[in-house]
Amino acid sequence: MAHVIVTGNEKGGSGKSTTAMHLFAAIARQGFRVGAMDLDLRQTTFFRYLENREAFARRTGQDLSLPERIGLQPSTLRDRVEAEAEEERWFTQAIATLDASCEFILIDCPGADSFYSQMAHASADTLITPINDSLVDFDLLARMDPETGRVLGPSIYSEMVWQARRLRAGAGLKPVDWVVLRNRMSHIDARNKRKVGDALEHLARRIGYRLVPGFSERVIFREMFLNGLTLLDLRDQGFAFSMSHVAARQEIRDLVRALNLPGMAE
Amino acid sequence: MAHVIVTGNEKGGSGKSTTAMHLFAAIARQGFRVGAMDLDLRQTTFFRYLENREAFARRTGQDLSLPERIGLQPSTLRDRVEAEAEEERWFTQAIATLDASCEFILIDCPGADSFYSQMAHASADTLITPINDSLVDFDLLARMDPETGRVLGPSIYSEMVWQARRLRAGAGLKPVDWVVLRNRMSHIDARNKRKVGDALEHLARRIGYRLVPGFSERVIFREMFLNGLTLLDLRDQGFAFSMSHVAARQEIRDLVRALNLPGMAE
Ligand SMILES: Nc1ncnc2c1ncn2[C@@H]1O[C@H](COP(=O)(O)OP(=O)(O)OP(=O)(O)O)[C@@H](O)[C@H]1O
Ligand SMILES: Nc1ncnc2c1ncn2[C@@H]1O[C@H](COP(=O)(O)OP(=O)(O)OP(=O)(O)O)[C@@H](O)[C@H]1O
Ligand SMILES: [Mg+2]
Ligand SMILES: [Mg+2]
Repeated sequence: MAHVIVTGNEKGGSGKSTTAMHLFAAIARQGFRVGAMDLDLRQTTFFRYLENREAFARRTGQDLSLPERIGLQPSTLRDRVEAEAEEERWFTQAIATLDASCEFILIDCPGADSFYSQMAHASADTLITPINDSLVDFDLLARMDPETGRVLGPSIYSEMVWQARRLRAGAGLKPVDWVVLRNRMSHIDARNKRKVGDALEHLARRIGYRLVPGFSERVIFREMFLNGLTLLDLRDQGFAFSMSHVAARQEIRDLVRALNLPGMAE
Repeated sequence: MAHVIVTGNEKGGSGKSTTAMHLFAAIARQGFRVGAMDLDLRQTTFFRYLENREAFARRTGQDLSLPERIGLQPSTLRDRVEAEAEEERWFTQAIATLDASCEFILIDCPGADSFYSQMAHASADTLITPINDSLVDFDLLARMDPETGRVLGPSIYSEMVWQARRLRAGAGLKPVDWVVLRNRMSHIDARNKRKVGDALEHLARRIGYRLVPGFSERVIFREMFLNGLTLLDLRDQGFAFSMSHVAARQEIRDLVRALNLPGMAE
């Protein structure tokens, strides 16, 4: 049974695709067979990153790790209920296919509440929600009282996860491990950072996720997109590491360790 | 005839809602009557920012500028074609209502290709596309050759804008003024910044937008979300300005000037 990891957050630009790509690199480096699905059917950022990687490998004659990918189409049926039934079949088939040959399946979700995204959230053994260090992003997890800072109640993305958990429980599957990580953290902005950090810690207990070490804002996390490379590939590519790269690599290691994935070192 | 300004970018987290809010504050300060629509029907970040502003004004007994808001519902009809026809009616009614009483209409779009978003793009007199300083974000505007840096062709969001332009031309409306602005710019990362900047300048001529001054990454653009305030409100609130605030205010001024909006000073 492959372990399904989903990157999800209805909030756009929180770092789902970036996290999916770097997790893929980390897991593949340990020799595991990884399957991948990209449910952001129009942008396909995660699959674009992987296509770029494949093209770079071909161009340079190198042997870079790649996942087994299955792309999905949106249903074109006019009736909404029939369209969802069709998508449910396609999604289930894709998971079954990857499950047969992979130890991990990485599914990147769109910044939207699509039906495929809902299916992925219910299929996740590990659900990873990256979030910007921002009260604007936080607003999709929970409403906060502007005067006291107290959490007033869950917001639309928390509710979406809750629905997925109910579906999962109804199907008799073990509970999802929901982890939230802060992304694009600044080294400054101490006050806003602490405010968001405290809010995320309090909310963790209330809505049932755990907070894990995340990523700083570092251009190394995005500047090699066109070649499909991550900083984990750099040593093999013969690059010298800067201090920022060493710190970035530690951030990835800390995340992987905190995820407690089955069979993984660190 | 109200001047319609749309913040659009299918890429999530590019800064559409942040730009919409700060533009609202800048336009309202000049005494214009502003209408607003938020087409991100689930997240409604722009409307949440405005609700927070309204609540803050009530709490503190202040008189803060607010736009005339019209919220839309998604159609619940099961047939896709009928649902779009219904949404088209609701959208057109909302625009007509705001047009009757406002000089500017601000429409914030979701990070997705929804039908309402397509209608907004065709209705825009000014279309503002914020974008992160990132080749990952750039990928939704155009494909780039990883070796030469040349633009290979338009990508899904450019195509969406092109479709909207055709609809607009077919309706006999004057051409949209499409402006792109860089958002969340870092003061460092010189090489990646130049690479993305050059790419955006070359693409401007090819797909028909103009590049305008954008925003740096500054926590002031997001830390007052819970009170619905922007830095433009701070002087009235009795705050002292830091160097970063002065620079941020200049960024907003430079953007407003570059937009060449009808009837506006600066
Ligand atoms: N830790 C980081 N450091 C630097 N840049 C980052 C980091 N994480 C993400 N980015 C950049 O931020 C932007 C958004 O990231 P990404 O595309 O991974 O988010 P997403 O949640 O997948 O967005 P969407 O909702 O559109 O799918 C991209 O330009 C990406 O390159
Ligand atoms: N110039 C800026 N400086 C600091 N933070 C910013 C800036 N612009 C945007 N942000 C933050 O970046 C995140 C994304 O911004 P925003 O929500 O405005 O983007 P969006 O395009 O509306 O996203 P979505 O696609 O989800 O609608 C938010 O956390 C916001 O507070
Ligand atoms: Mg993504
Ligand atoms: Mg938004």
